[in-house]
Amino acid sequence: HTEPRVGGGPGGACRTRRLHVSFREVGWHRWVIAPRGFLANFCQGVCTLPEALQGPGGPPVLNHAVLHALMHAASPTQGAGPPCCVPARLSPISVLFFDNSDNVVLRHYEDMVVDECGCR
Amino acid sequence: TRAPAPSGPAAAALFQALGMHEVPRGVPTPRPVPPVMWRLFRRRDPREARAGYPLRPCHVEELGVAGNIVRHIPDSGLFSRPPGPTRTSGLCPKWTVTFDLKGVGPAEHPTRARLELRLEAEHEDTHGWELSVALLAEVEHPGPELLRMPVAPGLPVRADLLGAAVATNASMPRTLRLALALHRGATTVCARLAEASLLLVTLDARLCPPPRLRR
Repeated sequence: HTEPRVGGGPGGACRTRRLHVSFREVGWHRWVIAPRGFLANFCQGVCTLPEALQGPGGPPVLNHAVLHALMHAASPTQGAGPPCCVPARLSPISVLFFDNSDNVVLRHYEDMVVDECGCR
Repeated sequence: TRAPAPSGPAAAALFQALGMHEVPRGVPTPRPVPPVMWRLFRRRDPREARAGYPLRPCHVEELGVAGNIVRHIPDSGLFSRPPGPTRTSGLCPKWTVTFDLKGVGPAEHPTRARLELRLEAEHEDTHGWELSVALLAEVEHPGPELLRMPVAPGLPVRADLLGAAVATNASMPRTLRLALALHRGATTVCARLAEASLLLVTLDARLCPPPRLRR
């Protein structure tokens, strides 16, 4: 279940969008015990100036992203677009499931939930 | 229209990326989830972690060891045993327990291997027994005794096998077979092995976050 995709309008700055991963929808619900799903989120939005320069609450802007956005504003070409809107901070989840030998397994996975997005 | 979930080589690559070396067959035999596994799962939930005590990555707090994969492996030979405590010439019965370790990946290193047993006796007023554990090789003869420990009636039995039956720095065997024997001592009654399982914690360093480098 995702937020509707946004276009390149003024309201479409790079930020975290909601994405709920349902294990039932991907067909894993028979062997995944818990959780049934999780809020994984995703990043979407434009990274042109000034959107590429996030406020003090956001992730630190890479110098490369600023100059990339500046270069793109000065000379927009198809080959070198604006910086990419990508995950800047992620967090882990744990998954409880049955393996093929019917053992109960608890596995810890890093980088499963997007907490913060940034222009990179 | 919804596209079907990836299958075949695409699914295998996807599961390999998630650190699983085989595609789940999808329809497990239903069995209750052991309480210890629920407890460990809830303990890892960031919403239930206590404020000010952040979860350490690649560490199983409740068991006090490094690790990112915990398995509860039931004894696969449980139903081949006689239901009651059979005695042979005055001795308590001996049992063979078998644990299927095929799901353990080659990159996983064990950090805890705990044998858990539940013994049931007809009379709880015994003085307890002594349990001995030996590794059972391909031939049916048990190897040298790995450990011997006192066992109290009515209490769960927990024996640490790491370093004894499970090597710390070697790859895991595909199957672990153990010979268990109960020694009566001064007690006159024997017990029945009602349940046997292995709680295995492993660490796959590839799934741990890399240390942050200073620029």
